[in-house]
Amino acid sequence: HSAPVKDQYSRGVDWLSRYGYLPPLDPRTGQLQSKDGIERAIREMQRFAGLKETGKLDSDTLTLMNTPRCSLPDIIGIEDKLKKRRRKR
Amino acid sequence: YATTGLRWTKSDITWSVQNYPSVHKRLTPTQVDPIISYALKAWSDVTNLNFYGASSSEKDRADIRISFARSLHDDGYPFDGKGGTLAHAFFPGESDVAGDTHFDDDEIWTYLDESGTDLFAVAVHEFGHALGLSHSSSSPSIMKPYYQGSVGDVGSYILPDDDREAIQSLYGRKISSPTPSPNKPTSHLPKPPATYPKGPVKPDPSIQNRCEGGFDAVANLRGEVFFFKGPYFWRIQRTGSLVSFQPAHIKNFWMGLPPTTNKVDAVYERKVDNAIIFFIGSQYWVFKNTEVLPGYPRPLSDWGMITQDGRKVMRVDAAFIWAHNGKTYIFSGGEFWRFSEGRETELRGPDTGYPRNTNLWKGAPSNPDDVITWGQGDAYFFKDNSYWVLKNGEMDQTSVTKKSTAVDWMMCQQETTKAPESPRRREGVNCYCDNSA
Repeated sequence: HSAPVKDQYSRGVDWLSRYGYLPPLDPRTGQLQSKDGIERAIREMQRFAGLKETGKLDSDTLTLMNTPRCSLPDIIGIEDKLKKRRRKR
Repeated sequence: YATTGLRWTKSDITWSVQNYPSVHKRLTPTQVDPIISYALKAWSDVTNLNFYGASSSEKDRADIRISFARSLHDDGYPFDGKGGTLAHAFFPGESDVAGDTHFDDDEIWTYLDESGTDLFAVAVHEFGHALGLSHSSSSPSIMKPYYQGSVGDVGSYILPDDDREAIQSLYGRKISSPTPSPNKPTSHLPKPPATYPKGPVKPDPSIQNRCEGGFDAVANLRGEVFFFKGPYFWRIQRTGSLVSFQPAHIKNFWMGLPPTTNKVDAVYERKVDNAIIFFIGSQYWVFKNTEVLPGYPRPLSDWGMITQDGRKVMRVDAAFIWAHNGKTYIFSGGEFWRFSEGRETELRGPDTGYPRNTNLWKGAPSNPDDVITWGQGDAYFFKDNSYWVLKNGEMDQTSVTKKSTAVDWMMCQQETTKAPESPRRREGVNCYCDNSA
């Protein structure tokens, strides 16, 4: 029974990274995202979406993560902007 | 709302549809064109922007090029089949792809038909990005990132207030009457002008403004740092990211301040109940989240701050909670007061033995613009375009290095100083008088 939960978790982290709630991982150091960092990111996503801030991948949060949406990130940091510019070039 | 800090520097913008839905052909080209046209009209109705459908020979050179694409489509942002991501657009700028808008061709694009995805609703959203808007967390807002279903008929659609204010913050309010309705497909749209105003995108004035420093107030609110200057504020997240280069209007975010508010003196988040306190002149306001509580403003005299020479304090320079002891500190005119705020709602007045002279905070400026607790509980003093960090719990450090607010907080390459007005401009534009004239 643990496999789907793990999958949900990694999908959730991927989703949070893709839409700007978690900073992109540094491939040189390969550091893991911290538990606190992920919980903060989930809370931020929940706050932005108007959901109850639980910091957990609860059913409302997972439902919203599966809702069709625009591909642009919700949080655009300076790193993302620079990365995009570099990619476009 | 949130803006990206990027905008078109011209008001005449051309668009073209490069191709049409090909996987599920529920909408024909003659239906897609007017839907796109109306989606642009939603934005031009409230601003001075004009959209022109490009002629077929100019199609590839249009500012906003619209296409339906699947999976990998050579822009680094692949689509993911039906569902998931629906569309994206590139922000305005100098890049060749700026303004381009891509819809996932694997979606079933429809109009006023719940069995598919409403092209008009998604197009209005994406054109918001193509004009410089980011995602909004407000409701209602077409710039919310999630698909919210059809928004109704193209002819009667009006942008929600949040989006209208957002686009007007970039391009101003519309001066003339609303854009005429494109009753028929693109053949009835005005032709593009013979020559388009070209040239590089000029930097937004607010970018320079941000790099000049001189913030009225700086506050750590709910773990984010807010920099207030004039009627605007910038916001920096826990990660250190500036939410937008473009500042937000104080009165659009903090509800309940007087409409004439064009400056705040100090702001802090109260420890006991997380209420947010704004000081402006001789009054203060208490906010629950972003809305002011009833009964405010109240006079500053509630705080019981009397200077060493016996005067009532009429204005606050800075306010913060020192993480070292959890006490509230308020600075005014070179003196500071300490408060031990408790659960009680009424203010008890400052702790005994205050005020004291601000030069006790050795190494920090004696009249700071504002102070916050940040990082590892350190006290950050801000003044002009610099800041000083006093390590947690220390008032008497041997050396405190001055750092640049513009570079470290405002993501500027370097500090900029306000350019003095040239004599020619003064003479050319304004009358110049002196006492003898």
